[in-house]
Amino acid sequence: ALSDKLKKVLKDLRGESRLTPEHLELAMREIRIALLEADVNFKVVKNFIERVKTKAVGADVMEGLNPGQQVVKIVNDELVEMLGGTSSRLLFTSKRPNSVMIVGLQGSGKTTSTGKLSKWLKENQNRTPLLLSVDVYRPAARDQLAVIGKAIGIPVFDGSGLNDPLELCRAARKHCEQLGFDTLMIDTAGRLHIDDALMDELRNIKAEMQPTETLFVADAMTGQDAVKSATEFHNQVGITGVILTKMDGDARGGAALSIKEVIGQPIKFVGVGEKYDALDPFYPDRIASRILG
Amino acid sequence: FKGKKQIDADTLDQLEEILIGADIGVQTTMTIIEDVRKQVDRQTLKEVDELKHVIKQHLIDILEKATRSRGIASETAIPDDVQPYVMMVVGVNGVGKTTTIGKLAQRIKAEGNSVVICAADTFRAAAADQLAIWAERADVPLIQQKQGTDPAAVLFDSLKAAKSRNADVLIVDTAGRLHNKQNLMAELEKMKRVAQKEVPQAPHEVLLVVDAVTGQNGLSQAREFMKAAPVTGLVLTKLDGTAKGGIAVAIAKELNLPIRYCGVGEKAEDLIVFDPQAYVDGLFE
Ligand SMILES: Nc1nc2c(ncn2[C@@H]2O[C@H](COP(=O)(O)OP(=O)(O)OP(=O)(O)O)[C@@H](O)[C@H]2O)c(=O)[nH]1
Ligand SMILES: Nc1nc2c(ncn2[C@@H]2O[C@H](COP(=O)(O)OP(=O)(O)OP(=O)(O)O)[C@@H](O)[C@H]2O)c(=O)[nH]1
Ligand SMILES: [Mg+2]
Ligand SMILES: [Mg+2]
Repeated sequence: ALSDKLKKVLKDLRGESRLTPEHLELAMREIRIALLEADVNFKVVKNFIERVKTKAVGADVMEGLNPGQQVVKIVNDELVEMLGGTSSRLLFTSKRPNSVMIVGLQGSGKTTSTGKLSKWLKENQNRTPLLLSVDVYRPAARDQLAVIGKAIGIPVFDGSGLNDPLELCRAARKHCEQLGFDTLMIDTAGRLHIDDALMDELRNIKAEMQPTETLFVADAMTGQDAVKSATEFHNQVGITGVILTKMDGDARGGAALSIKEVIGQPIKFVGVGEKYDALDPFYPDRIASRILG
Repeated sequence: FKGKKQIDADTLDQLEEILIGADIGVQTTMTIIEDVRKQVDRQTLKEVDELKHVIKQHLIDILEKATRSRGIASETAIPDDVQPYVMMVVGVNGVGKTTTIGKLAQRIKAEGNSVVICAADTFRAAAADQLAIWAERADVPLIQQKQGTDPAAVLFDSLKAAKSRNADVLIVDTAGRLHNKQNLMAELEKMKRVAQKEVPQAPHEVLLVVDAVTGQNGLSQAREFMKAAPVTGLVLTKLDGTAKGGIAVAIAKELNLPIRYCGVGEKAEDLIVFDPQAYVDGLFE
């Protein structure tokens, strides 16, 4: 674990009560390696190390801690602060329906998360959701959402006969207005942030539907690329929150810090399994200790 | 270091960032950079272009060593007495297994083989429907059962069907599974045993599909999947994105697993045979 590595590296600091710049250089090297191995983006690591150095230099070694443990505490606290607070609620207005857009790269877990989130909204924010798939590309994508809706008892808009995302959105919105659904959950097709036509499609859907939340669904095992995709989705479409999926795996999850750092939006939920109740609120302290390893 | 000719203090740092940024990983990157630094200090390397070439060659050596160590399992070199040649496609959730099978079926059929696909993902919503569309596109038969059936049972049926139809190749789609889930890895092991019992030496090829955006967790994925099934090679998907898939280099180095194919898009033709030179050139683009 990082604290053991630091203990070794700083062992000759025994009896000293303050962290010196020399010792910090040694410690920062170990921390940099730990964060890179946890998949935090190397630019984010650079900035993080600078911030920690500033806070740690000259800091007292607290009673009962060895210098290595003191450094870990400063790193951990800084990581928790950067990851943001727990804000596991979605924002809504009094307009009916409100729309929630679910976006992200291929295979990240959007369709599954759409099911989980709508179940969560029904049970925790008293919403009446209608599910809509505008994934007109992936084989059986709309069938997949239909099966999920049936499994969780939440209606799915039947868009058969329509093959254009905007038309599907308008029809589903009308359906909400007529039948009283207050939340339209829009599951979009996976896409690359460098695919101009598809990023354009997202902008058009957003302009038409004016969603109160646009959630970026990201895979917890994502490596250095997390910064690129998150930045592009945020700059081109505008993200209001993040769902980090597959956290029931053993990925350290450094992508969480990278994404939060570059787009500044809260990580709202964490996917922890394939079943539709496997959605947890985001707790920064848990993710921080997981990233540090 | 675009346009820079001579190596200076920044050059090695920039190269280190390219390798780390490509998900090659800290350990492999440090080994390569240290090796190169020695040559720079000894003045046996003076120019940036030479340096890039040396690093690229270092990476190609890692990738080619993995290929040689395992001998290519290849559907283009199936011995005549193997029937059917059984290929299992495995990996964690959402990496592109089902789509890759759609592409492989089309490719293998075009090479003159009769292909059958087994829909052994009986868990995920609409998994069989998704695969059915791909099977239809490749015009190959699909063996499937309803959601919830034991995947080993579907595999068993598919092996019987492939044998009775004298199919050349059986491609098995499996459910996405996280490698730290013991029960799911045990299920994979059971499927391997079922295949072994029905066809000697089966599964002849086990492809582990890895998403190009995967970070260091890709190494744990490879390690754990190799314990549950005789993985023979990797398919690196979504290389049409901005991620470089460098974790495949770490996997090649540590586990000697070769990259067999790369997924470069979502259409049936978007599968290419892995080319180490092209791949390594792409890392530096
Ligand atoms: N273990 C685990 N699996 C997950 C989680 N979230 C999603 N999955 C699985 O990940 C795979 C991909 O999920 P999808 O919901 O189809 O992903 P998607 O983003 O909609 O995919 P595209 O629409 O093709 O871009 C499926 O096998 C899901 O069951 C999670 O939190 N944990
Ligand atoms: N851009 C791109 N997308 C890909 C590639 N391969 C697969 N995909 C997409 O990735 C998503 C997931 O693909 P699937 O084939 O469903 O992945 P899977 O591993 O079978 O998923 P599960 O069975 O749910 O674990 C789909 O949207 C595919 O179209 C590729 O090479 N490039
Ligand atoms: Mg989807
Ligand atoms: Mg699949």
